[in-house]
This record gives sequence, C-alpha cells and structure tokens, in this order.
Amino acid sequence: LTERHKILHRLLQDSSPADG
Amino acid sequence: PEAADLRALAKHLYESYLKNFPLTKAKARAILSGKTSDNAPFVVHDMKSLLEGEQFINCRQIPRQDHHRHLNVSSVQSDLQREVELRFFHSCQSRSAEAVSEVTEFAKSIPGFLNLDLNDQVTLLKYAVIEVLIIMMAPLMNKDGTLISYGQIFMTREFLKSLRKPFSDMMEPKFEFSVKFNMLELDDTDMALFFAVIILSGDRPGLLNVKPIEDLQENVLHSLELHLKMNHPDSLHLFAKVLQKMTDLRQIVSDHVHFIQLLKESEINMCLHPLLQEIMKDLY
Repeated sequence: LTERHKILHRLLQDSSPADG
Repeated sequence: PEAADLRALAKHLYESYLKNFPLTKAKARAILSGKTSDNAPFVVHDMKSLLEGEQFINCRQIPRQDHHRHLNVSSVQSDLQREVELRFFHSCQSRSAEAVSEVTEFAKSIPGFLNLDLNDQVTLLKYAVIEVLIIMMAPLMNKDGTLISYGQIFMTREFLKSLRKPFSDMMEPKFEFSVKFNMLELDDTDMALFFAVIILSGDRPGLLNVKPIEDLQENVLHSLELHLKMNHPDSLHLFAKVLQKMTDLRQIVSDHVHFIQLLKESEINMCLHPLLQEIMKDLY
C-alpha cells in the first residue's frame, strides 16, 4: 500500500511540516 | 482524572488544529459577516471578475492596490473561458493537495496515530482526507458562496453553477451539505475533535489491525462527547447529530470521486495532481 501511495507515505514519514 | 485526560486531549487537538490549518472557522465567519478589521474579500461572480482575481488565487495576501484594477475584457471568448475554467480547476487542486498535507500533519499529532501500522496510517488518511476537506470547507461557505484563497476571495455559488458541466455540478452538493452542517454551529474546538474521530475510523477497507484504531477513536469520541456537552449545554443530541454527518460525508466523497473520473474522461487537458490521484485511485 505504501508503494502505491508514495507521496502520502512520504508526508507521513516527514518529520518536518510537509511542503506538498 | 479521566475527564481531565479527555479535556487535555481536546486541548491538544485544538492546538494542533490551530497550528496546521491556516483559516479557522472563527476567522472565516468574521470575514463572511464583515466583522474583521481586514479588507472585505475580493468577490468573484463572473468570468471577468475571475480573470481579475485569478492571479491572487492561492495567495495568502492580496496586494490591495490591485484589488480593483480595471481589466479590459468586455466579453470573454468561449475558448478563453474554457482555459480560465481549467486554470481555476488546477489552482483548486493545488490548494487541495496542500490541504492534504495539512490534514496529514494534523493526523500525525493525534496521540497514538504514529504508533499504528504504517500501512494502516496510509489507509486511514487515504479514506479520511477528502471527508475532512469537505468538513473544512463548510465554515467557509454560506448559502450564497464560499471563501477561497485563505479567505481573500469570495466566490459566488451562482458563478460556480454557471461553469460548464461537469464543473458546474461539482460544488452544489458541498453547498447543500455545508448549509446543513453549519446549522450545528460547531466551533473550531469541536471541529478539531471531529476531524480526529473521522481520521480514526476503524471500518476503512483494507485495514490490517483494527483494534488499536478503534481504541484510539473511542478515546477521542469520549472527549468529543464530553466537550460538546460542556461547549453546547443547550444543544440536544448534538453528539449524535455530529456523528450522523459521517454517513452523509461518505456519499459526498464517493460522488466527488465520480465527478473527477468524469472530468478525466471529458477533459483532454486535464491533469490531476499526483497526490490527489494517488488518494482517489481505487478509493470507492
């Protein structure tokens, strides 16, 4: 699932506020 | 002590809400009622005013000297009109994608969320974000139109209805929902808890480990119930009424995804933002 949702996955893993 | 914990949770979620969401209900209602010290929003009510205002869409601050800049457009040609509609749609998408990031940051601040299985975190967000975005729009709306661009622009409902199909059908269900939702008169503190309840829905398709999600949601539900009783002592059955909205929301989201699919088929020049694409793919 994380493979098919790379951006969402990245946003979840980012420690700083996401920049989109 | 338990009630104190629930109040602390409500306070924590409200603080995270204020940190992550740029336009609160309190601010939006002040703008809509004209009770703000800032200037009134720029009104978009036809193609000409959209052309005048579109350079400010998604600007957090409109340079005031340009506010009433005269644009020499007597009649907008229909091909230009199509182009303007598409451009507007793209700026809506950029703002939506940005809002998805904001909701994600909010979700991460829910105590226990980041300890859930990573796949489940993705699933919860995939299914919750559009629901939360639709609830977030409600305070920006009244029966006549909606604030956009962080409250800098007010776009009329009639104008949105006048766009070509299927753009014209896209916002009307959200207005209908919002007008009813706004009658509950929730404030920002209530909304913060409601967002967390929506995100922590244990019945989303494909969840691997439901129990810890339900446990987290139950705690937030207790906090919401207590908070609504204290914050709205005279509003009967408010907790039940708020929860009922979650059913309406699912239908609106499924219709919205259907609209986007129609758009993808009918518009050759349509490109969907990759983050929104990923969320909507196989959603319903």
